Amino acid sequence: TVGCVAVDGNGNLAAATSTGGLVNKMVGRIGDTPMIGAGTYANCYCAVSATGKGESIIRATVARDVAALMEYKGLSLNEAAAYVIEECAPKHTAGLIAVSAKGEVTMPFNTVGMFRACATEDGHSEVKIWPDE
Amino acid sequence: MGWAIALHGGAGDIPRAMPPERLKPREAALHHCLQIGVDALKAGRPPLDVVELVVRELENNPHFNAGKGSVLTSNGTVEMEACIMDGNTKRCGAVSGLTTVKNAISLARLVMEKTPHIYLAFDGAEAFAREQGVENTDTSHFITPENIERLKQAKAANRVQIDFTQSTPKAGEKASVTALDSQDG
Repeated sequence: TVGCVAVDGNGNLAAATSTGGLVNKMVGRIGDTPMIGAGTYANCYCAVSATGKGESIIRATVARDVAALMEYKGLSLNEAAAYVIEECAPKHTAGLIAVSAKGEVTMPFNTVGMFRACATEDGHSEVKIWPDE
Repeated sequence: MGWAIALHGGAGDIPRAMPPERLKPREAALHHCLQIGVDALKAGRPPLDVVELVVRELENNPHFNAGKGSVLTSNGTVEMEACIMDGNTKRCGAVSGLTTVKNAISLARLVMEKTPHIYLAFDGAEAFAREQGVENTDTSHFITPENIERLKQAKAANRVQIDFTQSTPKAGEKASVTALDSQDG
């Protein structure tokens, strides 16, 4: 799976995800990150793209839950994304990338690794795979 | 407040011992795609354009599981999916079950912009792609030798697996109930 989230200097947000699914999946299987609200979501608070085991991501409505925690509980992007990945999605099944309207970035995951990269206007940039790099 | 961008190329049981010949191209692709996105944002492109642009680039890279390089179904075919969403308007579009569309993400955007619907799948999505003149290609374009081998290994281990997860069953596991082949995931 691949995905990208972006926000401009005016707080406009967008998310996109694309995938081939699972190795050896059944023909006709729909259930991966493109499901709106599950693996991909954007509103005026944040934009989210998830990756991992699609069935788990759908059950946990991963992407929408990040936005909902920000909107209804007032959590920051980091707090909301960390809660969803650590408490909602089963272990070893999911990761996500997200940006907020304020230009924050987070990329949590509960798998061994996640191919990921980010950059912000203040000059921060990173490309990583495993958690402790 | 300022612009920001993040991208991913899949998650899973990525081995730390991944050989350099497999690791380096993926790292290079992440750098390349990030730079494309940064340049687009700096140029004032709307975030919706930026995420489509970056995902198209990732789809065209055979080292990631989307577009060229998509993993294979149990029948050895590809069935690709994509979704795009605009935060301001909450407009969105999604597609599933694509077999010939070169860039699924761009078709998802057309679903969002050119139809009253938000999700098209399989034959209907392919027909819509042809109607819109979206670039298509033979299915073989998407299939890589690496993914043919991964399917063989997954079948041998009787597993369904997420991106980059190794297909060898762990000691003591019953192959038929490992990973995703259990019905509860």
